[in-house]
Amino acid sequence: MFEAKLTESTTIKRVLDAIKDLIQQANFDCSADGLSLQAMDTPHVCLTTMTLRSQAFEVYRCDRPLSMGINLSSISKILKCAASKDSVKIVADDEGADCAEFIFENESADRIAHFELKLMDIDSEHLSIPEDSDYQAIISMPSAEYRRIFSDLSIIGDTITIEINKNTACFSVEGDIGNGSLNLAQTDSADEKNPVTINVKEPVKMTFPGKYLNTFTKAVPISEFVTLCLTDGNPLAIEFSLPDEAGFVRYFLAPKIDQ
Amino acid sequence: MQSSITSFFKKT
Repeated sequence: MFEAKLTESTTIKRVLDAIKDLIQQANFDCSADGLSLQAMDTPHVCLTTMTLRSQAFEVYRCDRPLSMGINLSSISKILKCAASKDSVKIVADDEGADCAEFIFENESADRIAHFELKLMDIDSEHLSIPEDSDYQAIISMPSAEYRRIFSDLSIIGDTITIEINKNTACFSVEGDIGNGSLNLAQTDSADEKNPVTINVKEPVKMTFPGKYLNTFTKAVPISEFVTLCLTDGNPLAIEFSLPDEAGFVRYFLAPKIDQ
Repeated sequence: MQSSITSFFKKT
């Protein structure tokens, strides 16, 4: 038996909004620790991972691990039927269930909606992500700043370079119409309202596809801050964490490399 | 040139 209830549908709606433009379908792996997912986009440029830890749920029961193959567009359609303040309960049989049940209940518990989502058999490749990556540079910024930077730059072109030196990050773009750049310095004061922090072990300069950096802005509502981790020649790791360590959405984006 | 994410992480 798998049963998980979220107090408000907003949490799962935001998480799905953050991943559904990158992934068509994925296995939602349910275990005693929580709900997680890992999937690549079709061109294999980006790996998206998501975790909703058991503590994110008001009720969480997973008697034995199960994997639910879900079409992201279908689950999003069903969740559109939940108001943002409605609770969401997901129920599935852990013995080869062919559908999962979604129950939406309003705050006054006098309106209850039931939906069944057909599950799929998905044969997906699972990649092993190193847990203890020692990144050369880590930058944390308000997620609203992230959205502004990459929505602006990706309009100019798709080749975006991130260069991080001591206390400064430079984001630049080259496109058909011209080019542009933006420098972001670490904020001086620790009590600054919207702090930018930059930790550099070694300066790093790498180039990434702007289309993806812009797509990741869909995760901005999840978190007030975003962390970007870079190591030369390795994928860029971008993390949006849910409040109270309830979970996260992480993207790993393959760099553009010189031929 | 755009690299592929599969060239960085091993399949399990």
